Amino acid sequence: LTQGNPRWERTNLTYRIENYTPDMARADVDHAIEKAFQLWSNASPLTFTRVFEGQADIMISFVRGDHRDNSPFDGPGGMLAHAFQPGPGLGGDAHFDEDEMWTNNFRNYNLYRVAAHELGHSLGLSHSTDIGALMYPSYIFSGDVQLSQDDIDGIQAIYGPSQNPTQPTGPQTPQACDSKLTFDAITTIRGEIMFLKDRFYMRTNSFYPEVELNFISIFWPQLPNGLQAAYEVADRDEVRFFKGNKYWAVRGQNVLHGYPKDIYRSFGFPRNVKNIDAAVSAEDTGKTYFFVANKCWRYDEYKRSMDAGYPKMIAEEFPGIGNKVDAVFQKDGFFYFFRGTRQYKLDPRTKRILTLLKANSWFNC
Amino acid sequence: FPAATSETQERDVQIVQKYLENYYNLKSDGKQVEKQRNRNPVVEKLKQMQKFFGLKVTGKPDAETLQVMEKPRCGVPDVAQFV
Repeated sequence: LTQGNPRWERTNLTYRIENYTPDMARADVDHAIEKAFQLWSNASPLTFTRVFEGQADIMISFVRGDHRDNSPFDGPGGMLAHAFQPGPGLGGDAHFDEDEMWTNNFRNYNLYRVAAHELGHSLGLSHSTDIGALMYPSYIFSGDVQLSQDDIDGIQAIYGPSQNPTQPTGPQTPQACDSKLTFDAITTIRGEIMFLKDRFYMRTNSFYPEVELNFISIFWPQLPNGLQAAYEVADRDEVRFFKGNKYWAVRGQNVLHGYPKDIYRSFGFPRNVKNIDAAVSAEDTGKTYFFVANKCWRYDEYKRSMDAGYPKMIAEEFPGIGNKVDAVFQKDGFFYFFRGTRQYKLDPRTKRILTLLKANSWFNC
Repeated sequence: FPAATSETQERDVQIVQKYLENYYNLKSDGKQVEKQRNRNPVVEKLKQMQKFFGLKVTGKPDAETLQVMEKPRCGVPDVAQFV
């Protein structure tokens, strides 16, 4: 919330697009701005009506450099846009830097995404420390533009709940030290460990104690949200991500050509397998274990075929870790199995469980 | 990492100064009104920025901090009013 809690006293507000960027078709600019207003009206009692002349509450314009509002823009990059808190005259107005390239797709900078943020300021919100929130200060375009729960809480703290019969909710950003944290998938990648949850990855490294949390799309914009399993084939410098009956392979930040592929043709799964819960590849043997519900398959990366005698019950193959796996990875020869907030360290050679840990034990909480 | 040359350091100082002036209310004329004489306003503001972004709060422009400062962003300050 903004210092002094500035807000509009009316809920039926007007806006006007004063000029257009040459980077996009006018209709695309209109649409981007309209969608951005819709995000905020869906989550609050506010309504927005477009006007085409005269003074509107929220005046929207594309300007460059010093545009006489005491806050000059800075050329390409850096500052992309700004907007003033609710109030008369300049209050509520949103300015977009014409020295940027404005787009309606992945390329920098997506106008819908930036407008959604700036209109938050026009309505009285300040910046959020939640990287998953639209009101986070730095530009991140994860492919979809939606209010996070943090954004919804903010706008409703100023204007009250939406009048929609069902109150909108938004995604919550995982907190590394939340004792209830669980994971969708975990994989090693070039010597590091990457923990995946919803739209986010978390990673640690020895020289920086803070857990890095960001959008998976930062590295691989082509991957879908809600990945379910992932594993690394180290000697091919490849990481495979699974969702439903599809999977993608990446090398570093590049998604390999020809993906997604389906798990039936590539690995020989029967058609009744609809998705993979977890997967890990044992570096020393080239054997990859796939976990599906209460069963596991073993795949030979060299022969590129499933081993005979599988699937087996997880409880039989890996006694003691329960009969379902959320995520698993291998580090220094040990398997780490994750189920809910529990983590089992297991020696794959003896199949013995060595330690029981909390799921977020890797995050120095 | 390669040893930072003096140009790199100078450039980093510029980045930090500009960022803190734009978004953390650091006074550009150096006449920062200080309650305690011996506090360095740049270090204080840098810590404020590192805390906001969940970085290690060191008061020093380490690589992660500079990386965040170089990301494109909204022109509205993170701490002060924008009116």
